[in-house]
Amino acid sequence: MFEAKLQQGVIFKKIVDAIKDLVKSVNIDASTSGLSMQAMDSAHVALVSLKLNENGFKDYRCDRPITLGLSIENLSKILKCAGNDDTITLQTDEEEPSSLKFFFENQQASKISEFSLNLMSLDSESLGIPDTDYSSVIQMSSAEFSRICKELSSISETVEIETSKESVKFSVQGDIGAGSITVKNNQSDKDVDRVDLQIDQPVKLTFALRYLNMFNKAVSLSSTVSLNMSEENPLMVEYKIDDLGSLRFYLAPKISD
Amino acid sequence: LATQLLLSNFFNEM
Repeated sequence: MFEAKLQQGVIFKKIVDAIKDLVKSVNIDASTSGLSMQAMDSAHVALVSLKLNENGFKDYRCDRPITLGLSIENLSKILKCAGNDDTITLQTDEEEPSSLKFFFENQQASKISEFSLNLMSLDSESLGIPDTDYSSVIQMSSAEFSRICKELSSISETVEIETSKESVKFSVQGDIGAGSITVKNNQSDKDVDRVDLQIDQPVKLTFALRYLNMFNKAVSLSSTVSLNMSEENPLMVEYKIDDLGSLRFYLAPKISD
Repeated sequence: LATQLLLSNFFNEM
């Protein structure tokens, strides 16, 4: 028996919206500790990793670990039927479920929707992601980072991110010219302006902006984002989801020939 | 021009 009830169902809707351009189908692994999901884009350049802890759910029960293979497109269609204020419950009684039940309830419990989504059997392509002690960590406004990526992608499809003790520089070079945005440490009390740099070792890495722009669809999940980098490592972009868990994106760097 | 690396250059398949 598996049942997970999320009080703020809108969080689940936002998560699916954030990843639907990146991955087509995912395995959600349910265990006693919560839900986890890891999937790569078709080019195996980017990876999304979701972890939702059981204690973040209103109700959570998972008698034995199960894997739920979902088509993101079909999941999106069902979630469109959930109101932003609804609770969302996932449920199945079977051990090897062929479908997953969804219940959407409004606040007054005066409207209850029930859907059943057919499950897919997907081979698990999971990668071993080592716990990395990143040498450069940037915490900043997710809206601000999203804006920087959007603005720079009009000049080039590739951005170089260079950190130093007191600032991070985003540089682009394209046919029309070049540009850079430098953001300094800023302990402002205004969320949108605050920038927190923890630079043990400076890094200079290059990434494809189109992936960063896809990651930034998660901006509605958290007002802050953290960029985690070490030389010769994929970038890890993390959106923490209050009291529930985190949505992480990994992106392999580009190397200049 | 820059070459895009793959995640399998960094993470091993489980």
